[in-house]
Amino acid sequence: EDVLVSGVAYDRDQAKITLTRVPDRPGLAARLFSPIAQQGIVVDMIIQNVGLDGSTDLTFTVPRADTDKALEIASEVSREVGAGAARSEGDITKVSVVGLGMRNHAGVAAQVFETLGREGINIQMISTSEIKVSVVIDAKYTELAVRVLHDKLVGDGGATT
Amino acid sequence: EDVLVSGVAYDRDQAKITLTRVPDRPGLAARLFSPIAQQGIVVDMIIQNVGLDGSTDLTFTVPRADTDKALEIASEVSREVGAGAARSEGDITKVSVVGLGMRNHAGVAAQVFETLGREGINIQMISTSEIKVSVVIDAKYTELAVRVLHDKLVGDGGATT
Ligand SMILES: C[C@@H](O)[C@H](N)C(=O)O
Ligand SMILES: C[C@@H](O)[C@H](N)C(=O)O
Repeated sequence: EDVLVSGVAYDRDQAKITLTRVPDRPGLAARLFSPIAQQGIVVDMIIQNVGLDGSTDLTFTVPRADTDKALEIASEVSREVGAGAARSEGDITKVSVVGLGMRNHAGVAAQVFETLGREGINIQMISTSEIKVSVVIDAKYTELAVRVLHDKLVGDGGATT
Repeated sequence: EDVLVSGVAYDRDQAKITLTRVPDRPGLAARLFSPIAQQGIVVDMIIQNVGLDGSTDLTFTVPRADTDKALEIASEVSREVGAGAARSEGDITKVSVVGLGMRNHAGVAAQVFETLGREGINIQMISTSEIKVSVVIDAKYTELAVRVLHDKLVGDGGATT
């Protein structure tokens, strides 16, 4: 079944906060996100990959205006749980390709990665769902990334919403 | 605005494949997912967090029946690009909480993490979108996780679809 790519979206108003070397045991993710939620900070992406040596990294994105507040909480939690330093970066853009049709989800993802790779755009983070492939890249490549992805995936026959 | 949690879903038919220490430069994600897509392997989650020392880990999930095929490709790519060993694990379950309403997304995520943490369930991976919080846990906790999340988030007033 063909995948219908319905569009390329991007969000430049995001900053990422990474808490490194979070002990990989129950309850740790809650230690970070309970205060984040209590402070009313809006979170978009949360990404955590598997831990390999008893610890793992936790990254989440917030509106850039909330960077300092989020970093302060992450740094405090880091001290409390013995994690590594928390760090933030605001010069990022989240680019998402929305598609319909599960069977070729891997195909859409592969095309997203190939298209960006061909332009020399490094993919900092990847998070996918059944209908969406999202990547985080350096904000300076925003226009280029959106254009080449649109041309490749939407421009040659895909539908636009 | 309140978040309406519409349900808790789970998928036990997933295996994760992790390619460790992938060089964090343009084109590498494509090197893995092009052959994966070409072999017709259905991919659900793709998770990659930020690289911190020039490399990062790439994890993706496939139906358990495709574990060997996916691991073979990942191992081959690993050799070609100088990444670390590829590994797989099938005893996992992806649990997703679907909610509507962005403002309290962090609140839903925090509640998911707290609820699982309280039961001693370790969260191996996290991937979120605007409407969904997905975690990967050990498959042996499937029934417990779904029950406690449902009771906490859907049982006390949330809507079920
Ligand atoms: C790292 C963090 O996610 C931890 N594994 C937890 O379950 O809370
Ligand atoms: C690790 C991998 O995602 C790499 N950064 C790339 O852009 O392909």
